[in-house]
Amino acid sequence: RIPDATVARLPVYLRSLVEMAEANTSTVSSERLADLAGVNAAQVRKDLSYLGSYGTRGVGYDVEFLLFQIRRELGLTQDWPVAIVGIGNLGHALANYRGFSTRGFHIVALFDADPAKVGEKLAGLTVRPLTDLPLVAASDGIAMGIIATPAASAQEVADVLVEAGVTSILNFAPAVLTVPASVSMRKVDLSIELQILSFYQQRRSGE
Amino acid sequence: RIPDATVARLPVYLRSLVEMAEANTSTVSSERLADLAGVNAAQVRKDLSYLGSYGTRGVGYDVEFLLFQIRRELGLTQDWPVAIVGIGNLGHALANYRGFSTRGFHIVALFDADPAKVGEKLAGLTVRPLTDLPLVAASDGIAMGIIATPAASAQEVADVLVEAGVTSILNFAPAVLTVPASVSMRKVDLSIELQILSFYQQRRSGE
Ligand SMILES: NC(=O)c1ccc[n+]([C@@H]2O[C@H](COP(=O)([O-])OP(=O)(O)OC[C@H]3O[C@@H](n4cnc5c(N)ncnc54)[C@H](O)[C@@H]3O)[C@@H](O)[C@H]2O)c1
Ligand SMILES: NC(=O)c1ccc[n+]([C@@H]2O[C@H](COP(=O)([O-])OP(=O)(O)OC[C@H]3O[C@@H](n4cnc5c(N)ncnc54)[C@H](O)[C@@H]3O)[C@@H](O)[C@H]2O)c1
Repeated sequence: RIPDATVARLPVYLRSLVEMAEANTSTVSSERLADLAGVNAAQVRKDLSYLGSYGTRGVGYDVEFLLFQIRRELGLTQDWPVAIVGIGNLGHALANYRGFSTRGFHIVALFDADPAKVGEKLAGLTVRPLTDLPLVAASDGIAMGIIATPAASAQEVADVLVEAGVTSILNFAPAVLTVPASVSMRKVDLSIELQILSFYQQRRSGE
Repeated sequence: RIPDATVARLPVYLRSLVEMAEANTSTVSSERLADLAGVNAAQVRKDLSYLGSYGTRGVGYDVEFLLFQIRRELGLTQDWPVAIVGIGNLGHALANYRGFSTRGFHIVALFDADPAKVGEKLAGLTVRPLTDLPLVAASDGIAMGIIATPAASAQEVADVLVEAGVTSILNFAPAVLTVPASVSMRKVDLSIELQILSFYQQRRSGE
């Protein structure tokens, strides 16, 4: 069984490996990958050993083979239909973000509770009322839902998603949500990124 | 010196500790904190030891004291003025996000290159032309900049920020940017969150 912390690092390694492959780099050392991912080299070697990948002493890892292994392990060799609920500023930015589809995450449905938003066209889709979600989730096989609503309605939206059979949720709303154990949920808080920057910023001014 | 990977976990511990303090929980075990953060308990103990915090066997860590220590270490005991460049869908959502100011990150200036956007009022601010950035960065002491522009203009915007003395950058644009070693930069790619969910989703369907 792969530890959660390792799983969370695999996409970060993948991002660096993709950049290397585009630059025609064929092998990479654990030190180099560690440097790019902000971890130590022993951690990289341990993480990759869970995939059965050990690299060759003095040569490193084969970039293409690692790409294949990580993509397979993360389930990126298939397409995932994704729905976004809450088509405000954030919902618009997420619907238009090409970084999702290039990795196999296709935004297939947009939902909002505001009648004034329903019918709006964006990213090749039409915003539908939240009441359509159960039907669309079943017909389009929606596996993942993104919550981009205000905090007050986030739990109600999570319940609708779960009820409709969606088993993975990415939540942006600043609210603590409860979902059944059979549903995976991740919460995004972009202030975490600024907090990390603040650590280094403070060090700089303290020097 | 605290390892980068430890620094990146501190805000995640902080988020859980804040929720505990609000629920009037006075102590927490390393196991509980590990569970909430998705790491193992030994990692928590090691991370917190860098702050000089060791907890008491059988009792755990004092929640309030840990909150104080982590906030101090991350530099959250001061206010950080932040600028956003690129006031499109994403820029709007970030300008309105209350999760920044509650942690001491105050959005103080908004910039865009589109004359049609300049003069727009949002989140109590007025969008200014990018050409105003050097002056505003100096007068408002802007330490951090968020790039929410298309990829094509991201490097040019990073250069303007660096030139204006901004030393921390959070980049959302899907582009590989280069900045001097004296500048900290973090890149956000929200597809990473979906890739982690995809790992667990694939496991579920494989069972
Ligand atoms: N986690 C982060 O880092 C982060 C960053 C930015 C914004 N946010 C959060 O994302 C959310 C959206 O932000 P925004 O700026 O786009 O807000 P917004 O007000 O522009 O958009 C919210 C949308 O949700 C819709 N909505 C409200 N209740 C609904 C319901 N019950 N069902 C379906 N749709 C519903 C509204 O009609 C609106 O279109 C907010 O909760 C905000 O705090 C989080
Ligand atoms: N990293 C992620 O996970 C993620 C998620 C969503 C969107 N994005 C990215 O965020 C960016 C913004 O997305 P959006 O949906 O808000 O796009 P948008 O087109 O709505 O907004 C872009 C804004 O940038 C402004 N702009 C363009 N060139 C500029 C320049 N040189 N200086 C200042 N401002 C300039 C435009 O006038 C516009 O207002 C895009 O690059 C998108 O790919 C990233």
